[in-house]
Amino acid sequence: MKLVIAVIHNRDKGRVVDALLESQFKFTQVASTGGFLREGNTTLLIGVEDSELEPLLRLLESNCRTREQYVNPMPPDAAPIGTFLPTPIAVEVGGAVVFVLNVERFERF
Amino acid sequence: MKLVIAVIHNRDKGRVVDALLESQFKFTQVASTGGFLREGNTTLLIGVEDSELEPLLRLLESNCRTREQYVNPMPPDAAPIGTFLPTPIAVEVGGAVVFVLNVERFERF
Amino acid sequence: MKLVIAVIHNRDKGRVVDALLESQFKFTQVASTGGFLREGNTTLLIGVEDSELEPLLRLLESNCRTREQYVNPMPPDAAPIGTFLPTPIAVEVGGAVVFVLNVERFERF
Ligand SMILES: Nc1ncnc2c1ncn2[C@@H]1O[C@@H]2COP(=O)(O)O[C@H]3[C@@H](O)[C@H](n4cnc5c(N)ncnc54)O[C@@H]3COP(=O)(O)O[C@H]2[C@H]1O
Ligand SMILES: Nc1ncnc2c1ncn2[C@@H]1O[C@@H]2COP(=O)(O)O[C@H]3[C@@H](O)[C@H](n4cnc5c(N)ncnc54)O[C@@H]3COP(=O)(O)O[C@H]2[C@H]1O
Ligand SMILES: Nc1ncnc2c1ncn2[C@@H]1O[C@@H]2COP(=O)(O)O[C@H]3[C@@H](O)[C@H](n4cnc5c(N)ncnc54)O[C@@H]3COP(=O)(O)O[C@H]2[C@H]1O
Repeated sequence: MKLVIAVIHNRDKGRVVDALLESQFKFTQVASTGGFLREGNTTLLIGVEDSELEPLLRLLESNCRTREQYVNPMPPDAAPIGTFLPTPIAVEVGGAVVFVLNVERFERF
Repeated sequence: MKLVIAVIHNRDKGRVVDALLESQFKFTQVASTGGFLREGNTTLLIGVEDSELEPLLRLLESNCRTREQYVNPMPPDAAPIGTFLPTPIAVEVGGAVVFVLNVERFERF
Repeated sequence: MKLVIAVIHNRDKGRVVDALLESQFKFTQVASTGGFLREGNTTLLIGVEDSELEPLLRLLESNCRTREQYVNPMPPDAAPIGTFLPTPIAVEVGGAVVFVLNVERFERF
């Protein structure tokens, strides 16, 4: 069994959740925040049998879009208000960032 | 050391948290949402010494109840409003879904 | 690749997030709640190459402070209101509690 932890962009969330349900994947959603852009995103916890890992990764790949976003990086908390003049920078915001962890034991009570 | 990630039903949460505290388990609570029913539930992160894993699993087993729930599955985001006539289906909502992960290293600063 | 799951105190959060950004670590923030004190804290998910694990742990160690806090433990949910007379106890609230997990596979779509 594997536990897949996938951080997805909120614009892809509706499409990803529907695709997971259609393919009968079981999962849990956790609201999260991006470290750099400090925007809300979604962290999915998806426990799958080893044989379902490839189909799951294909599903995430086809339902998440990489897009370019112009952003003003947040001033570090330490900077006094008004002194930080951000230059907008283009970042490529990935569709999904995916960690696959090995599950030693799975129980359902 | 193991990290136990347990998704529990919110009706069991009060009882589970009390039992964990009484048994001196240390843990962190994260608010989460079920993928299928889209109802709020709770994801617990519980780091335990290997020797405490069995007692923890027994605690989760005895404090989480499986119950049957009639639900109207949510229409997929894609369906036009009003066209999806759900037939209530009975699902067995587990008390706890538990993933046991191996911790390579634990630090407390 | 390792996935570091770090539970940090909210008073350290601003300093830790700034330090992570300055050192170009990528991470995700999840709002969480302490099991014992039931206070809001923050769980960070930080995926790093193996070679960056030590610098990351040094960063967490130097940006999180252990402090002593006097607390009234919450009455167990089961106790009737007003019967539980807590004696304030001093607890040492750690700066960071850190779990290092092995990542079998990492993908970015
Ligand atoms: N120091 C930096 N300098 C310049 N650009 C930077 C940067 N840090 C991040 N970015 C860019 O900003 C996008 C959003 O990052 P954020 O941290 O808000 O949101 C991230 C974060 O929540 C999560 N994430 C990415 N890598 C992670 C990792 N190694 N560990 C944990 N979470 C990660 O996935 C979200 C999307 O990441 P993605 O890589 O697709 O897209 C990133 C990346 O293209
Ligand atoms: N495609 C489907 N068709 C018919 N019935 C379905 C279904 N998907 C889920 N169910 C049923 O609905 C209950 C609630 O699922 P939900 O996803 O809202 O809430 C889930 C989810 O948040 C989490 N969970 C379960 N399995 C998981 C997994 N493999 N990975 C991650 N989270 C999981 O635990 C909660 C309770 O799960 P549990 O299995 O006890 O109970 C499930 C299951 O009995
Ligand atoms: N049964 C008990 N009796 C007396 N004192 C107790 C206790 N349980 C916890 N404490 C103390 O209270 C502090 C806050 O715990 P809390 O559970 O609210 O907040 C915790 C919890 O959210 C998380 N945490 C700690 N150990 C964990 C573990 N093994 N698994 C998961 N999360 C953990 O890190 C936060 C800070 O933990 P830290 O150990 O630095 O600090 C702890 C500890 O010093």
